[in-house]
Amino acid sequence: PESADLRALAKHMFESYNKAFPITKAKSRAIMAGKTGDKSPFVIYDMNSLKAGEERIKFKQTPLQEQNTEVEIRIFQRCQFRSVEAVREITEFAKSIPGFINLDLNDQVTLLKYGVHEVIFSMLASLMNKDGLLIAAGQGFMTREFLKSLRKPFCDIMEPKFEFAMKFNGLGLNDCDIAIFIAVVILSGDRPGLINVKPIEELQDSILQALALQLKISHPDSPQLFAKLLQKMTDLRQIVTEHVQLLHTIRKTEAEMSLHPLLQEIYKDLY
Amino acid sequence: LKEKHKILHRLLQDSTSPVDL
Repeated sequence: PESADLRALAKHMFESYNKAFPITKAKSRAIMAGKTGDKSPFVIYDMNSLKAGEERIKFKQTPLQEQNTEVEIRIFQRCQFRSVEAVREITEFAKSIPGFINLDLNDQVTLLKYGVHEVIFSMLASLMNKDGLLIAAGQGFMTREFLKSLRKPFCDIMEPKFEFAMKFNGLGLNDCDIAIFIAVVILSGDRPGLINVKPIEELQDSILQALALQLKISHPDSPQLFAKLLQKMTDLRQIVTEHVQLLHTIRKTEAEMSLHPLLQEIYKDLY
Repeated sequence: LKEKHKILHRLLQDSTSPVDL
């Protein structure tokens, strides 16, 4: 019966994940392999294709003063809009974790404040391959080389995420594995300022058991996968720390840049 | 903490509320 409970928990997290996140790894891989029957993504690999892509791709939000803004700032603003959207999706997912909404409300805020970027970078890996990443819900594909060719400091934003993604994708996780993993990440009992750690650790413990069983069943040939995946949590913290430092630099040096209020809240006093 | 994280707090209460994208 205990393992039946853990399987039910895994199934529940997978269903919430599919409900909360519009693009899954399976969908992203199908788009990249051209197996969806839709148009293939528009490839952005230089300034001309960027311009053509901006006309062709239907973006969810069109930031104001777009035309006259520098390319790097435009790309960065779109990243911000997508991040804000992702925070909303992750919040919705977190609320579906059994017991999460019964935690102290301050602790819910803390868990999201520290967890959302680790979740964003875990899930971003699903949209990436070694050559680039899917953008705008799979309508576009921006190459890694193009992102590297942007002026400093913007060229430094995505490269560490690609490096992490290549290692993370090497684990061969499926969407159900990822769903449970991000729930484990959110329920980290060692975030600074938590008031009531014990119930968080208890929730995380049952999700960890569900993850261990899930990996055993879906990857019977990789007995070390659970341990390897838990090690990735350390890498994620490192990436977020570097990301926050880079954003501080950008805010100091780029007068034109504005940071969305939700992201300001999250980054303030983070690390 | 809630005061310093008004939007996050609002999303937790009602994730359909607008965040002024």
